[in-house]
Amino acid sequence: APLSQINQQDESFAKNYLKTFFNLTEESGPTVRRGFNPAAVKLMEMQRFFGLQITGTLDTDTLAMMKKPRCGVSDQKVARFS
Amino acid sequence: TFGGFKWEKNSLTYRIENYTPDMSAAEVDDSIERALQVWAQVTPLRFTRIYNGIADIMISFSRQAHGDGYPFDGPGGTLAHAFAPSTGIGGDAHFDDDEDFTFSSNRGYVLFLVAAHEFGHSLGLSHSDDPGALMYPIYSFSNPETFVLPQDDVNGIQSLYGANEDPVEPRPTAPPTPNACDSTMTLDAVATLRGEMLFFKDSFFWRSYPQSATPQQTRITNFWPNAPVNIDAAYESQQSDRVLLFKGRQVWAFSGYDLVSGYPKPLSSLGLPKTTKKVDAALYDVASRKTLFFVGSNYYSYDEAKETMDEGFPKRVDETFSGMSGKVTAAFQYRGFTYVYSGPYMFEYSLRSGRLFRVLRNSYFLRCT
Repeated sequence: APLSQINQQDESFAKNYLKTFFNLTEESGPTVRRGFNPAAVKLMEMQRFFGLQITGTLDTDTLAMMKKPRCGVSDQKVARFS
Repeated sequence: TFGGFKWEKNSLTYRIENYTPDMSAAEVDDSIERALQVWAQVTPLRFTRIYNGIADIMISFSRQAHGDGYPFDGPGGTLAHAFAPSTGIGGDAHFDDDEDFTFSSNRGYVLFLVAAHEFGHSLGLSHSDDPGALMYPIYSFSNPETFVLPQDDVNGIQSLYGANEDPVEPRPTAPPTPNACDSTMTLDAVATLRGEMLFFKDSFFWRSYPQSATPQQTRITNFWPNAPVNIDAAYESQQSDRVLLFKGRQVWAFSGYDLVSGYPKPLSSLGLPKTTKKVDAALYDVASRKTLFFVGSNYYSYDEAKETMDEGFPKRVDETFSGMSGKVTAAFQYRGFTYVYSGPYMFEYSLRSGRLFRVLRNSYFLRCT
């Protein structure tokens, strides 16, 4: 069931979600890795964990799952405790 | 688990440092105590409350930044967090006081449920990807009075601490999360939704996308918070772009995620006799724009456009669906074929001719992955 269209605010929200719960880190400096989009990889991890369709893109189902009330412990198991 | 982190002792202390204004102190005390007992019932772990000093599990309510480097985010979003077993902050559980916690209501977040989940972390459990598990990271309301720890969580905690040698008898067991690989499973209902297939069982349903081999399992109430569980029947009205769920003498209609105003309604609002106790299955026929309601050994035909029941019904099921002698348990239509379920079997028909093509199993559409 479609939600509203995904906008820039949603994308920013999703990025923060992935940083908080899937240990997404923002790359800085001149390093360019071809064919590697860390946000898409983390998005796929999240979609796999929740049994969503694995697209690697921010779709409405994925965004809806991100907006559900949840526990604040990272889903990347060791991230918080390593 | 968090790589096997666990307490090296079975006697643990806890301390409630402060209270939320949402509930009385007695309600908080009771919620916390019962949340710890959830884990004590299935392990050798025992919990003792202390009122000052440092406990293994320090429990507090706070807002925004609260000194641990993981600030809360205001209402919604993160409800609470907890730290894996270790000294210092290890084991501690923090609750976001910008949330509306409750003792047992489904308005707000039941503190007992949130705390039981967090204490799972305090004892060494990570998140589960089983949507029926307490350790699934998404909050889902359930009645705290009838709560039973799901088997996935029992397995997790017992992998760390072993079983309770002195269990309370009879030990309650939670129904396992339905498994798509169970070839004996009888689905409650099957429906379509904007090109997807929905398979309902107990409190859950699977969504199956034509382009994906893996069905996605979700709690019904995570998708439709106002929906019933353990439903009898479901169908998608392509006429009104709604999904209708049936349970007992009532029908619920959803448009997207939202319950349509005025629902739930009695079955008689669809023209079914007032004596009808339940609908066993329902399907929407795209060609005729009629909906068939299966009730016992009969079925009715409902005109979606006119919103009236067709004349000449009910008819016997086996009058139209040759060979269907068993009870119809679910039904839907896909790519012009009509699928009628009876137990774990699915019968493929042409609705126009009534011809039976194949007898298949659940796994034909609901794949075991």
